[in-house]
Amino acid sequence: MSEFAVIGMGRFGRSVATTLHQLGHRVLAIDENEEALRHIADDVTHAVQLDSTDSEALQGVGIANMDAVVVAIGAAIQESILTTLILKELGCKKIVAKASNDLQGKVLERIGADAVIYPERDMGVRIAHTLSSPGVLDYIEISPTFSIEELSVPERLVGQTLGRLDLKARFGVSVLLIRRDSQLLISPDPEIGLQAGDVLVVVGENRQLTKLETSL
Amino acid sequence: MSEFAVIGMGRFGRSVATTLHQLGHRVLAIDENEEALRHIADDVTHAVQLDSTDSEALQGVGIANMDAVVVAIGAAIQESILTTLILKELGCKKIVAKASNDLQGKVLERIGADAVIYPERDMGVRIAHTLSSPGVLDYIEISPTFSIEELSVPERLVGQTLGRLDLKARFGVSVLLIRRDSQLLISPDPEIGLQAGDVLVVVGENRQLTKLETSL
Ligand SMILES: Nc1ncnc2c1ncn2[C@@H]1O[C@H](COP(=O)(O)OP(=O)(O)OP(=O)(O)O)[C@@H](O)[C@H]1O
Ligand SMILES: Nc1ncnc2c1ncn2[C@@H]1O[C@H](COP(=O)(O)OP(=O)(O)OP(=O)(O)O)[C@@H](O)[C@H]1O
Repeated sequence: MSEFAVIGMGRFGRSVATTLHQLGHRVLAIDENEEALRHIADDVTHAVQLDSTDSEALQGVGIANMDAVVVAIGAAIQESILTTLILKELGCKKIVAKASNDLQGKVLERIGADAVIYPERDMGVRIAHTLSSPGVLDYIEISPTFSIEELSVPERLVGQTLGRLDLKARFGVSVLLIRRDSQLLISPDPEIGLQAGDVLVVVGENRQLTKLETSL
Repeated sequence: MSEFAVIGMGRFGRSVATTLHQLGHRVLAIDENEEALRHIADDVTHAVQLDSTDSEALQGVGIANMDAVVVAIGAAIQESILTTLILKELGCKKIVAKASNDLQGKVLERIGADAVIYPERDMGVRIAHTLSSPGVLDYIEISPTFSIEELSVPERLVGQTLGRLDLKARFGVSVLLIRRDSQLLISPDPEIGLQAGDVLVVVGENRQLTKLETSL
């Protein structure tokens, strides 16, 4: 069991704090706004009202002993940067900071954030891919060039076998598994016939996946 | 090539609009605030300033002809709900709406949104999982009970073969692929020895994955 602090109880910060608590960890939620803390007080270990740009206040709650600190401040970009700087100076083991744009992200990296995340941007990319190709249910980047995609099997492919579809030869894409109702068929046999409602989870280069999407 | 409208140019809306445009589609960006439109005017097909709760204004830009409309309004929950209702009445083919909390999400579903998404909440869950187990690089739900996870191979497992690890028998988890530098080893041979820096992409029930995480 580890101990985490999450600073900034917006939609993202609340989600991180309550999920960590559900996974069995001790969670300290921090926000300067009392109203924001009231909503989550029962779903975390401790909820403390303080201004995270106040170094002494952070020391007072033992922030440096945390296994990781998440800085989830949004609109107040100055505060997010200043808070991250203070955490670094206090010797925090791991700092994960949310950024609203690339410039803020670069500054947070330079001053020592161990990881910078862009929640809205990343979800926007995923939703755009699922809209761009109606068959794509979800799209996940696993490296700069490769992604995993969930594709719903179109009507006209029902009854065909994976062997006949031969996605590897035609698109360079591999089928990792088939989701059929609540079951998973992992590394499926090429002789398996596709059924209506099947979902293919495939992996390939981004260029190859886009080609597959447009052909389905 | 399809045609999309995105209403609300916050961080999420901008990301959806610009990604769809990069994927080659026609994109109409809508916001009531001129400043918000100025940033993205060059990255979309058209940018129009209007209040999306004004039904006539929406008809005036041909919103019903779009292949899909994304409602990415955040803080103004009333406007998001009213806009979704109007789009439904105008006969839009597909409406994807962002929600800030469960209650808003339920209302959006009831009035006819085809998909409701929670960008901040979902990213919060993923970040919490990656923090909860240091080896977890990413965590993706593929159904209510199954998820795919990216796990970095810990020091002490370097040199072991997948066959010896036998994750299937011990945890009920299957290894879909190994990411090694910029290469992917799909459906890897059990005799393969793990190397430092390898990343395993595995699939299993959420309960099984949590057990695997704590044991690594
Ligand atoms: N200096 C600070 N100290 C502590 N909390 C702060 C500070 N500055 C801002 N916050 C808090 O951070 C929280 C999140 O900030 P904000 O709402 O601007 O982010 P957001 O990106 O819109 O959030 P989300 O998208 O996650 O809902 C707010 O509850 C705010 O009170
Ligand atoms: N009735 C409306 N018509 C058009 N645009 C609107 C309307 N109401 C709000 N908007 C726009 O929606 C955009 C996004 O709203 P807001 O910033 O509250 O969302 P957010 O959830 O904080 O955004 P994000 O988290 O994606 O940055 C704003 O640019 C705002 O001008």
